[in-house]
Amino acid sequence: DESTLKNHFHTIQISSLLPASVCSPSTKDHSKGASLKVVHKHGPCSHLSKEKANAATVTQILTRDESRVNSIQSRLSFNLVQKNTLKNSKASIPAKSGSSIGSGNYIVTIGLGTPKKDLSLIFDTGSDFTWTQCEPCARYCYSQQDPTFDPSLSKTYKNITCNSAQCSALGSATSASPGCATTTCVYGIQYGDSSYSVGFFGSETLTLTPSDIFPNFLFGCGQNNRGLFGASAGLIGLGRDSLSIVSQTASKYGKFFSYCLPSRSSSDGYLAFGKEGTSGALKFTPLLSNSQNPSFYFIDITGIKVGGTTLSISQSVFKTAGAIIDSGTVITRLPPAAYTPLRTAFRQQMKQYPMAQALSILDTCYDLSKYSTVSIPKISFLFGGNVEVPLAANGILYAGSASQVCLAFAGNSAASD
Amino acid sequence: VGIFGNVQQQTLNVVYDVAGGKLGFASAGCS
Repeated sequence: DESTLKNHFHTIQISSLLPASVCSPSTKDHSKGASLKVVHKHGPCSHLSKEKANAATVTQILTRDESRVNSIQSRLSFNLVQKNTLKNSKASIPAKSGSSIGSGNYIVTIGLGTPKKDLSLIFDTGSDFTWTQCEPCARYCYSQQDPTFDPSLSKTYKNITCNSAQCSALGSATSASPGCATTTCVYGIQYGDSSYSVGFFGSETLTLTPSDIFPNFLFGCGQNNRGLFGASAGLIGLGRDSLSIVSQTASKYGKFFSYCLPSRSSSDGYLAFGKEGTSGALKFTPLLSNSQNPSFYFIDITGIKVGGTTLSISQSVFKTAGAIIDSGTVITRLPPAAYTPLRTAFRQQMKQYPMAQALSILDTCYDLSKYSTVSIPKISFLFGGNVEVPLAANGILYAGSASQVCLAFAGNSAASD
Repeated sequence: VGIFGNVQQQTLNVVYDVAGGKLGFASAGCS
């Protein structure tokens, strides 16, 4: 009936699921705290999207997402270190498997150096270390949109020495022991999809806003960088390690940050540091930590609602392996015993629409090319602390095209993953 | 592990109070 439809279903226009061609910037004012604009790398608000010839396809995005998830699962399964060697690097550094870059979908722009140079970096809560490509690109730099950072043109760049405490701290932030070139500390970080960056460990003045300036910010000045970084200038790590931007700015912001990721086809979002300007309508769930995997932000998923009904899923299903929140993973992954009932309930409530073939890892897809609007069941996630979070319609469906619109969830291959 | 990914986080205001050990969510955070 009409009441059920209104309360438990989203009525959406198919066009809202497809990429937009025009940027419509948010009108919300986030200027109270230290706030940076967040844009989707492939959306019309990103200056990186101008490189359309190199833009990833939906299938490539999902394949890279699977690579990232595999590497996260690998790290969390306490596997032994993969003794990969960066054979092409001047400084050969053994590297563990880190998180894959995946599709690195969201970008923020920060300022580095004196005078300040703006750099667009991949936004990642699933890793810790911040780095950017640096001149003279002694071995290799991939093509990026912004001018490459040149430390020789900055009055405030300093190399970190090999015998310093900061150099020793690199091991946990990059999952690789630091190297040494003459007296300068050398970092190496390798990601699960074989992307990597190697370079000098340095400090520099970081400018978030004109009134939020951090001298001596520790970062990687990359001299050999290859992989799936798109046209970004590098990566900003928002994990828990002492070298993450969250920890390095803790004296001012108290390890408090927030963001809103824009939907792919809409406008811009933000990344804000500090408590100022935080909404009062928040619902809080415990943020958990794991001493064996200290970088990640663990959360307690307790249930899922579809169309107003809580799915019958045993609590032990979510407890077996736990869960993390990650800005760099595109599609939410669930234990098989949670994904299967979610898929069944969703298919049951979408049975009036014709199904379509699977899209990479997404196995529940619909051909909606003959519709301008559709009604889809609302989905909420339940978290510890009795918190219910309703997902936006854009958080439920992922569209390759109007003829292939898919449930935006995937199952892990094993309950223990 | 399960992973709460970025498609599902879209348009939510996601707040990390790392020191306080809590994670906050609010709807319609971007608009």
